[in-house]
Amino acid sequence: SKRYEADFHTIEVSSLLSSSSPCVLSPKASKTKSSLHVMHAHGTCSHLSSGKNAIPDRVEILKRDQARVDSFHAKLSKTTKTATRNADRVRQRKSADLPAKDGSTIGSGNYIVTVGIGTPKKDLSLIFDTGSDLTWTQCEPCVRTCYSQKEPIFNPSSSSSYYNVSCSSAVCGALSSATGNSGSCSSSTCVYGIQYGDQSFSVGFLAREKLTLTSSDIFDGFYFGCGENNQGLFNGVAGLLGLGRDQLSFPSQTASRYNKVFSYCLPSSAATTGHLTFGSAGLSRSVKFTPLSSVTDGTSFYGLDIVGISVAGQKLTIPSTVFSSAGALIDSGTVITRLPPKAYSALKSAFQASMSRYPTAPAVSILDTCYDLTGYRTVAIPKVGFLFSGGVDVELDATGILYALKISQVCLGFASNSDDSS
Amino acid sequence: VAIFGNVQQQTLEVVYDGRGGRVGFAPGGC
Repeated sequence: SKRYEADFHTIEVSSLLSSSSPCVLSPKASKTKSSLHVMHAHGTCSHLSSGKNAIPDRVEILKRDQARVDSFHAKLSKTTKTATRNADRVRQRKSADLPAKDGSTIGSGNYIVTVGIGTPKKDLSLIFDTGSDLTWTQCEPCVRTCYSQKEPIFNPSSSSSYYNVSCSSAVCGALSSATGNSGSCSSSTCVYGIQYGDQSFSVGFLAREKLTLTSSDIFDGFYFGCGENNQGLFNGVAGLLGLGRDQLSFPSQTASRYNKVFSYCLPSSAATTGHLTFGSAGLSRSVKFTPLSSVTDGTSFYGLDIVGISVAGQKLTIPSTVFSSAGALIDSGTVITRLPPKAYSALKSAFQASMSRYPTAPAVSILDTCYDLTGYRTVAIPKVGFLFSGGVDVELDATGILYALKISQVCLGFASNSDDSS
Repeated sequence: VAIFGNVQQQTLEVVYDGRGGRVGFAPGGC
């Protein structure tokens, strides 16, 4: 019995789908000085969750998630190929090594935070994204098109702290690494453009503005994109907070205050909030660190080295080269974890063996291991752990193992890449 | 590449230390 409890989670089946419970706020985000509440863009806690910005269904979320993953693979593939070429040729400038156009797709399993922009400040809800760098918001007068957003669109002419950036400035030149596109000029003003893998885009003026995280954490002269032409599946949010590693990202621009340290906790339900906290104050003493992987050198992604996976307390037999040849990264905007085929196959087999008592259900989209839990009050699922380099063992929460479309179709929340080298 | 996605990150405290070149994890972060 003790062994079973150690190796399995017992969860209420009714908890697998979103409820309409009242919102419970994160105590850490409420108490910590440099901390913001993190919430599902369309959960109970979000003021965006109504009207025509309705939450996309879960099949649509999975479809958009694959587009984001495809664009990451394309970006890394180009970077790797360029790096290989450069080994045999004259070293080129860093900007030339970067992909010309593609960013990542926004996806739709998005988490948002609210920040203040301008003077007087306007509160805007932004997707927070560790997989991209440029922070931007839609701006009036929207010279081409703006998509529908819940909050009023930011109007720079109403802010006393807004300044356009000259196209001769160094920061305009930094756009190529932050967005994949060089800055351009319009009446001496720097114009940025960022296009995402699903053809969503934002184009507008690169600007400096006051950004207010909290009443005690205010940044004058923060560089951001004031988007005058924006299209895509942004689901009613006002823009994006770029948390990647590029020099224009939020962590880099605020490095003197926070030393490029930030942390977050993603809530397990739409009726609770988590936190996004900048700086190292208040970090849990139980945090275990793994080194950033060299697989993402030359990019602004955060690379990880996965070295093993366990299911129900048993380490899976996966050759170490399966992980090392492909590498890994961590991303706040990708919904479903992708694994090399051999690793996914081992995970799937072990999971199926532990779940053999439950009836199976049809596969859906990228998820191929599903169960019909109709009629069950609770379900026992095997615990899943990831081992990262440096001996960092991370046991996933019960909510991080399954992805429920409906009670009759609850799936293992992992997917396979198309080949072991992608 | 493999990608560690946000379903699997739920309730973990995930720490990014850009200057120290490391990423950290702790359970029960929310």
